Amino acid sequence: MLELRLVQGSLLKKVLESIKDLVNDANFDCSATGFSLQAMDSSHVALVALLLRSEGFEHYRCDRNISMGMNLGNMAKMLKCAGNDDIITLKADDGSDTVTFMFESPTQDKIADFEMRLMDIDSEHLGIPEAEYHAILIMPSAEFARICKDLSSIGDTVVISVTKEGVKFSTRGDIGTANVVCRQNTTVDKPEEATVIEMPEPVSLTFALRYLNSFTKATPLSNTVTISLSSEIPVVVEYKIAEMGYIRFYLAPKIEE
Amino acid sequence: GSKQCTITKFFSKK
Repeated sequence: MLELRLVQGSLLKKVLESIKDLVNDANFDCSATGFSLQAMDSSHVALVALLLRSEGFEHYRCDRNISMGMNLGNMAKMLKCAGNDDIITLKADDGSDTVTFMFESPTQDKIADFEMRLMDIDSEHLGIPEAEYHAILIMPSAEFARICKDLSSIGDTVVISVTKEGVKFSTRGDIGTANVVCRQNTTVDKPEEATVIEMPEPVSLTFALRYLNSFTKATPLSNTVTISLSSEIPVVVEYKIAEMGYIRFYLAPKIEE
Repeated sequence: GSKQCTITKFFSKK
């Protein structure tokens, strides 16, 4: 028996909106520690890892570890029917091939339940090695989304270079070139507006902008985004999910032939 | 030009 009750149902709505266009079908893994997912996009260039810890749920009952295969587009369609303030409960009986999403309005005067068929998805989990990052960038998530959107109107790949001056996002295309430089700025009113660069050493990597733009669909989840870079390995773009966990996007770099 | 790598080049199946 599985019964997960999330009072801040809007978090789950936002999570699905941020991954449904990147990944089609995925297995959600439920265990005592929490509700998680790890899946690659169809081209195996990007990987998303989601964790919602059990403590973040108002009620978390997971009698045994189970993995539920879902079509994320269909799941997103059902979650769209939940109000932003609704409590969302996810239920599945042992051995059942369906999952039920229950939406309760805050005043409990409206209760809806949507039942979705589960799928068999064979996907092995990848081992993600802990890495020492050469540069860690923490910046307002809206700012990162704006930069990716603006640059993708000029070119389709971005070179992200971190030096002690700051971080530079560069692109070039048929109509010309664009460079955006963000400097460290910690003298701000609110901490979430700061741009922090922890950079033990300079690094420069090239990525496809369309994936980064896809990752920024997670912007509503967090005011800040953490971008961890190291030479020759995937970048990690992480959005924290309010005291519950995180959604991490890994993107493989483009390497000079 | 630069060649797009896949994530599986870096992360191995468990």
